Amino acid sequence: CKDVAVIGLGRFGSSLARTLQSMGVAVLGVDLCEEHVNGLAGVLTETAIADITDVQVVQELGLRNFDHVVVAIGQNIAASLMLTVMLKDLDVKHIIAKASSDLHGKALRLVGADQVVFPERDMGARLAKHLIAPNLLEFIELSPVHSLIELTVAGALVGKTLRQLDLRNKYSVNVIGLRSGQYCNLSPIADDMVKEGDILVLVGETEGLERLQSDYG
Amino acid sequence: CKDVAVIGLGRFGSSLARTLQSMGVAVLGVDLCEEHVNGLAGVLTETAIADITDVQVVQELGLRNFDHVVVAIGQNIAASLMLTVMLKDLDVKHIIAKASSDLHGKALRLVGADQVVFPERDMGARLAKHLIAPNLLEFIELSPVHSLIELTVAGALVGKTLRQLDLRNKYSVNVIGLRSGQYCNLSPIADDMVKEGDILVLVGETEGLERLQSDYG
Ligand SMILES: Nc1ncnc2c1ncn2[C@@H]1O[C@H](COP(=O)(O)OP(=O)(O)OP(=O)(O)O)[C@@H](O)[C@H]1O
Ligand SMILES: Nc1ncnc2c1ncn2[C@@H]1O[C@H](COP(=O)(O)OP(=O)(O)OP(=O)(O)O)[C@@H](O)[C@H]1O
Repeated sequence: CKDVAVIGLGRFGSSLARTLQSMGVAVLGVDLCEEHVNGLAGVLTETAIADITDVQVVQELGLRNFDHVVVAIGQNIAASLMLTVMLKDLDVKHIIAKASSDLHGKALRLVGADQVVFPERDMGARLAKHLIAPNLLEFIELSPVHSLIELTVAGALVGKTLRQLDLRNKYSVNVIGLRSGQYCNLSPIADDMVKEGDILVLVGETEGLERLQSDYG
Repeated sequence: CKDVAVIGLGRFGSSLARTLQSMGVAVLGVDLCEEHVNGLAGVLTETAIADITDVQVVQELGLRNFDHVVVAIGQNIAASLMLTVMLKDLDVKHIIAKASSDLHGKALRLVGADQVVFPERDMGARLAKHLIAPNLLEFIELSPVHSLIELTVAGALVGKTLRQLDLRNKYSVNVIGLRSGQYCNLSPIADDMVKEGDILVLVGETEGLERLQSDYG
């Protein structure tokens, strides 16, 4: 990933630009708001204060040459779509665009965005799941029937040994790790006891993992 | 999680409210913009069109009784902070607030928010990491020295058997799962071969996982 242009240095674009730059990528950051650009002028490889709905501006920025161009303009839908069209005309290899709604996202794909992201929508859904199941720290779907989860030890789980929990027989689930403080035991044994605040790293049948969570709610 | 009030039904708040409601939570959604409220009127348990900087309004909404109140107002910093102060005065059990910047987040914590979220900032950082390492699908830090990752099989990994990859000896890493299409093999054996597009689920020393990724770039 050699260089990236980030168009729009709002909350999403500026975080993206900073993170990329900090990880060794050469970043060009563009925004029409001087204040936003000044905040990053010392940080990014290159910055520009410009209105990217101006075709001339897009030409002069040389966006054609970037590996990735990110359209990080959410609320100004016209600017977001028009820029994507221009980038497609320039044969930019990989266009990523931020969408404010499903409809905006659909329009972006139709005009040529290779990837569309929905930061607020996705984080809203994540927080919802976290509020409903605060002990569930991580959830990865491995297949239609298997998942991997991280579960905080609390309530009825506290003080049990893995033998007592009998996870494999009862729930078709394996403990692949037991986190306690800063330590992670990757070879837990039957007599290991789980303490309050520990984290169980479990993999197995999704149905079993759900049953485990509701049994020990 | 019995009921949640979501104040501010922008992109983040509306997604949060919808997801909670779809998972069986009773949601009250409040916004001063009629259009935003109308979009959710048939969906949420209760909605209200109101300006929450009005103390009277906050009283009448009965926010004191909710398990969680989410302040999903990012750009109107005064409204965000003033509402949080009012909620704290009402002894609301759990206040979650969306912040537009680190400074805004700090102010929110100082006035009493229990949890502060940064949706755009966090998703910007996530996209950055994805652009730099597109084969790295998941990354969970298990301890200061251990991680779990999901790595797409591409390039030099393609067509190798697990025996050939010799992950445990070379990288101090275990394959806990091999995903192929919709199927996940949770008991992979040495002769299993990884194909293009498969996903390796690996756990072990973070340093080894990083070396593996750079060796097979
Ligand atoms: N025509 C334009 N040319 C250059 N920059 C623009 C243009 N239109 C908008 N921007 C910039 O893009 C940035 C993000 O735009 P906007 O605020 O519309 O989206 P947003 O999705 O709410 O942003 P975020 O959530 O990332 O803060 C702003 O900093 C804005 O100045
Ligand atoms: N005083 C207020 N009373 C009620 N609702 C408010 C008030 N101020 C702002 N809102 C609503 O909160 C919602 C989110 O606010 P705002 O647009 O400032 O934040 P945002 O962080 O950019 O939102 P998002 O990124 O979630 O779209 C908007 O729908 C707005 O109408």
